[in-house]
Amino acid sequence: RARILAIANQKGGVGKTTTAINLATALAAVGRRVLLVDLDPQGNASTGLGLAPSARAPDSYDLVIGRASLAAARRRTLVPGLDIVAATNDLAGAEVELVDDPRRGFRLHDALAAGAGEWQHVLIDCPPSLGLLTVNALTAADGVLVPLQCEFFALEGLSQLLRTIERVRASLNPRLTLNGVVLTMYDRRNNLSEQVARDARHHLGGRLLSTVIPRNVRVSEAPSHGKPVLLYDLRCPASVAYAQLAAELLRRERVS
Amino acid sequence: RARILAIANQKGGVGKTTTAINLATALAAVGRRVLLVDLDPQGNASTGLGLAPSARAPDSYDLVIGRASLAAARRRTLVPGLDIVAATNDLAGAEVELVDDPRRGFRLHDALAAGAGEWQHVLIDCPPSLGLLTVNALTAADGVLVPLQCEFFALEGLSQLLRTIERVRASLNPRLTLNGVVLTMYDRRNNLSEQVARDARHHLGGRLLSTVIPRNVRVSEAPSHGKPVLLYDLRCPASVAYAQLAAELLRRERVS
Ligand SMILES: Nc1ncnc2c1ncn2[C@@H]1O[C@H](COP(=O)(O)OP(=O)(O)OP(=O)(O)O)[C@@H](O)[C@H]1O
Ligand SMILES: Nc1ncnc2c1ncn2[C@@H]1O[C@H](COP(=O)(O)OP(=O)(O)OP(=O)(O)O)[C@@H](O)[C@H]1O
Ligand SMILES: [Mg+2]
Ligand SMILES: [Mg+2]
Repeated sequence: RARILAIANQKGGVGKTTTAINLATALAAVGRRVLLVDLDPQGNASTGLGLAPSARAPDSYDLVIGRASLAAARRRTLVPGLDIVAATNDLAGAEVELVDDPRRGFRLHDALAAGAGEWQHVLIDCPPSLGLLTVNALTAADGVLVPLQCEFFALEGLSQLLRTIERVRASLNPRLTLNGVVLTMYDRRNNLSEQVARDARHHLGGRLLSTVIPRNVRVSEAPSHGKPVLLYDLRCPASVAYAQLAAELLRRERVS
Repeated sequence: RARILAIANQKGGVGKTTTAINLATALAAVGRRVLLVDLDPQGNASTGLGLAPSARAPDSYDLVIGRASLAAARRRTLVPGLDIVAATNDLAGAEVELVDDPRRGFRLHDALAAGAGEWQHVLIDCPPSLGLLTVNALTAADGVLVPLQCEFFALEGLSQLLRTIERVRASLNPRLTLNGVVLTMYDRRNNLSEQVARDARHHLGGRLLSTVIPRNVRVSEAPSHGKPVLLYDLRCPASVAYAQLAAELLRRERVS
């Protein structure tokens, strides 16, 4: 059975998509079979893996509303061992369309349960909100990885997110655990990053992963080439950090 | 009648809240009477203006669902001439609660129509999505200001946002116009910023404002002090840019 990991945080621009793309690539690079589900109508994870908007059907919208199976929606990416279910803006309509469906929170869970055995890991990139799409991801998932940008506003939303995870565990998905919180865009040139890191360590203790992802311009250059930064510039500090993150998560999975 | 400006972009972390807080402060600093409506359940604009979470009721949730009037929900900020309707996480519930209300898109419009005459400008900070809260802001507004981060993913979502603005103008709010797009977090040390700026100028022409907001660490330090960067460090490059933005928008309003 695949281990399913939701990458979530309602704060915008904290590195959810960048973490989803590069963690998935790093896991594939060590031989794991990985599926990335793009559950954000912006479709940034699909773009960052080189999928043109016209080459995404059937997509995660079709999967969630039950119009396409996982076998039909999965497609290969340029990364060996990494498949994707892409996203288009159609996904923005799902929230309203499913509002009367009593199982609207379980749509993704049901779609993955029917066919995710082919992969060892499924990663889900979530949109910046705690609406129906993110609830679907948390209901389908075994664990949650929370990217935390080293900024004041990002720290503020964390307790709200942890409460939401707890609520989903209590009502929809009893197996849901917090895999960890990972600091992103850490800039050692400015004090704020270290202040946020210290606060996060204080509040989170062992839930804060030891891998820290540094701010690194090569990361933001990579999407315009349709490649993960791990392929765009393997030796840059962010690529090294994402490879370390994959190793840390695999170690933690083995012991849990 | 107050001019109502929605600050919107579904891409996360592009500088919506930072622009809302500092543009509102710059307008108040030149003697305009300004109201900022925080329409994001994260409540970052409220935090950035020093409002403790316990001191926000009645809030924008109460305003939108009709439980409180504008007169009851408005409160003073530390900036003379700038009032706010604050936000708490309660606002996250509005989307589902209003789903059966035929006037769910007009709730904010109706609340502001009944009492916004006291201010010359109303600015609305939107969450990172194109859901009901952002639709409410676009329906209540005369114009939209779009912060555009100088990053590849941010550019990708722009055409979707412009289509949504057009759709709201055609169906819900015929007076809605695009006031302009403003580049944020421009970093002259990296080529990507200039590439994005060039692309944006090419696609947008005169819709791209000439003021560019530079990336500047003082901006991200200010919220932890509960102050706009204009009060935290008036002479830093970002404060100067936000003052210029206010002047540019006032100039454009006069000629339109
Ligand atoms: N370590 C990093 N160094 C430099 N830039 C980064 C880094 N991580 C992410 N970025 C850039 O920051 C921006 C935001 O990252 P990303 O889009 O991954 O965040 P997100 O949380 O998925 O955003 P959204 O909330 O819109 O889904 C992107 O332009 C990305 O390229
Ligand atoms: N010019 C700037 N220079 C440096 N940092 C900035 C600048 N503008 C914004 N920031 C920082 O970047 C982060 C994102 O900005 P902000 O929260 O204003 O974006 P947003 O679009 O409102 O995010 P969300 O989509 O979550 O609502 C914040 O931590 C903010 O302090
Ligand atoms: Mg994303
Ligand atoms: Mg914001």
